[in-house]
Amino acid sequence: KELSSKELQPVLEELKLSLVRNDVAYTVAEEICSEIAEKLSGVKVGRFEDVRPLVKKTLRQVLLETLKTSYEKGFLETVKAKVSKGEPAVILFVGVNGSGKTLTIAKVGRMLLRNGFTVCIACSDTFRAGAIEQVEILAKRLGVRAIKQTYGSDAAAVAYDAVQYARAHGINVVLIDTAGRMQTRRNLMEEMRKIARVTNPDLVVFVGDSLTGNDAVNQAEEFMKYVGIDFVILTKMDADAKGGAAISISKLIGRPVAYIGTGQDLEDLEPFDPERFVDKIVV
Amino acid sequence: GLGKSLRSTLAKVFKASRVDKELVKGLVNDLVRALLQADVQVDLVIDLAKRVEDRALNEKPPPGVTRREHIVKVVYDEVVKLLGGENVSSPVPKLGKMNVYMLVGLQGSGKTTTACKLASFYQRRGFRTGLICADVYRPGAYQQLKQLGDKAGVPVYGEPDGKDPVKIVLDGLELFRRSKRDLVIIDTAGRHKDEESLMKEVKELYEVIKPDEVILTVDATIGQQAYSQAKAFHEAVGVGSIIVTKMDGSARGGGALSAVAATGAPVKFIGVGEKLDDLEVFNPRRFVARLLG
Ligand SMILES: Nc1nc2c(ncn2[C@@H]2O[C@H](COP(=O)(O)OP(=O)(O)OP(=O)(O)O)[C@@H](O)[C@H]2O)c(=O)[nH]1
Ligand SMILES: Nc1nc2c(ncn2[C@@H]2O[C@H](COP(=O)(O)OP(=O)(O)OP(=O)(O)O)[C@@H](O)[C@H]2O)c(=O)[nH]1
Ligand SMILES: [Mg+2]
Ligand SMILES: [Mg+2]
Repeated sequence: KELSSKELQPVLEELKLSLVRNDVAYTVAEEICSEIAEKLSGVKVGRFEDVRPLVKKTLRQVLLETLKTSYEKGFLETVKAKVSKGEPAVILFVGVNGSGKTLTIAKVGRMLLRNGFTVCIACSDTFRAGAIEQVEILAKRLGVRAIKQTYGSDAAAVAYDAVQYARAHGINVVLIDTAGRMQTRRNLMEEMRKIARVTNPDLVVFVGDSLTGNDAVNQAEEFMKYVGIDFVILTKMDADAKGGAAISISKLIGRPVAYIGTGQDLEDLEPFDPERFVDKIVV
Repeated sequence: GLGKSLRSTLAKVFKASRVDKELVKGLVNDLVRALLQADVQVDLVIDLAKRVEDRALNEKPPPGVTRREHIVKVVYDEVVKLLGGENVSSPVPKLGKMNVYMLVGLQGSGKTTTACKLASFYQRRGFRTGLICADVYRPGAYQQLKQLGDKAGVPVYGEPDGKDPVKIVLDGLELFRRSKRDLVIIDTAGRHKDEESLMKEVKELYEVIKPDEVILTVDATIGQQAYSQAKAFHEAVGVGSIIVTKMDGSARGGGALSAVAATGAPVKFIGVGEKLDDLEVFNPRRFVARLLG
């Protein structure tokens, strides 16, 4: 017999709630459920077959399609390609307040050093108390140079300085730390756009907190609109985070989650594994 | 945004020719949608929806109140109930003693910034305030608190190279006792419920210091994990009040509702920006209006 929408509806309603429990944004959960309904319309099922396993299989498909969004080159490949041209790879890190940008930059620095690259960090958060000292201490731990000016100086100017410094000293990668900013603050979003315009980054990385709920959607939309996002890093996955934000963000902007933050040490950065992630959500 | 949908549903309630099961079902569905999009915990939403539906269909409206008005009031009442009611206990330090408040919360939830906002708030109201940095992990934590404290004109105690937060706090409290402070606010390191040694540490801090109030900061953008994280903090140290930070963004703060439900603690302030005066005394009506749209 043909699978009826009457039969599917309650299963999808239940699925929608379980996706929300996993911190998938509500509208994204709705979208996923309607995609599943579409994929299963007119499908033939056994007279007494339970539709749940079929829905699960389709869900897995839909989630993997979203998360495995094809992107031209991987993160490290992009860095390698730029460096092999004899130019420093410039990576701009952006995101809202407290998402974990500064620590993540240090983790990425550690990873790049392990991969044989030289690194410097631009202290382009010239606003928040203790921001410059925080970068300096992390840079010292890594054994890399932090390029800074004073508090209140122009963020784009510091970033530009760092790129020039990297060029002059043959440093492979410039990691630009920026201030946290609410995506609703137009002037701050414009400032971020200016930093990108001045430094012309090879990669823009959106650092998102995996504990974020529905706001992840609006954050990703706005940051994508103002400065374009190449990769996403989701932090605090060790905080019992279900990580649904990965699905919401990838669905919305079609960009992959490259890494996840799994703790507060410099080693706590792992490549994002969509298969393993979907296995945890689709139980 | 979605807020329009609940408002338009409530408008439908008023325009409808008869208040029947269909209408109530529609309203409850829209309410569930609104609360889930606002990040309220799923089970809390389901329970609330059941109560609203039950009351809307079976409760007799009080004399002089139309069935429609009653339904709208039921929705509002049930949500406010989750917030612990409409009364905001005015957060006033007790006179004649040195009050000690301790800030706890998840990484990046706004503790350090809020500690200084609170210090500035109370200092401006005549309470001699002091700040203690008990975060020994985050690089630059002491410098961050010191820079903010200097701006607020509030003395800051910390031991930047210290490793023992209990010792730092005891040293700081002793210093502030001698300089006759009315209120000392302790900033602690960010932590989550699965960081065993950090949860053990905050428990120890609580037991040694016996603060007058433990304040939990909750990021307005937090999703479904707010409930279980808040519950874990409450079980470790007994949360006395909640401050919802980053309410100046687009997030509706449903996680705060979940945190209140998990701790039984009231929301006393909200953070509405990064500056020292971006702190507002909590207004339940305004919060619920924003939550529901
Ligand atoms: N448990 C855990 N904590 C993290 C992770 N990433 C960052 N943190 C913590 O989150 C807090 C905020 O990190 P920061 O790097 O200062 O965040 P930020 O985005 O730079 O913050 P602003 O510059 O103020 O916007 C710190 O306490 C970090 O240690 C992670 O993957 N796991
Ligand atoms: N827009 C806005 N930003 C805020 C608010 N409260 C805090 N912030 C910002 O959020 C970020 C994190 O704040 P912190 O005070 O460092 O948070 P924390 O809880 O002490 O962080 P950890 O000590 O690492 O756990 C900073 O960029 C703050 O400026 C608020 O109410 N509104
Ligand atoms: Mg930072
Ligand atoms: Mg702090």
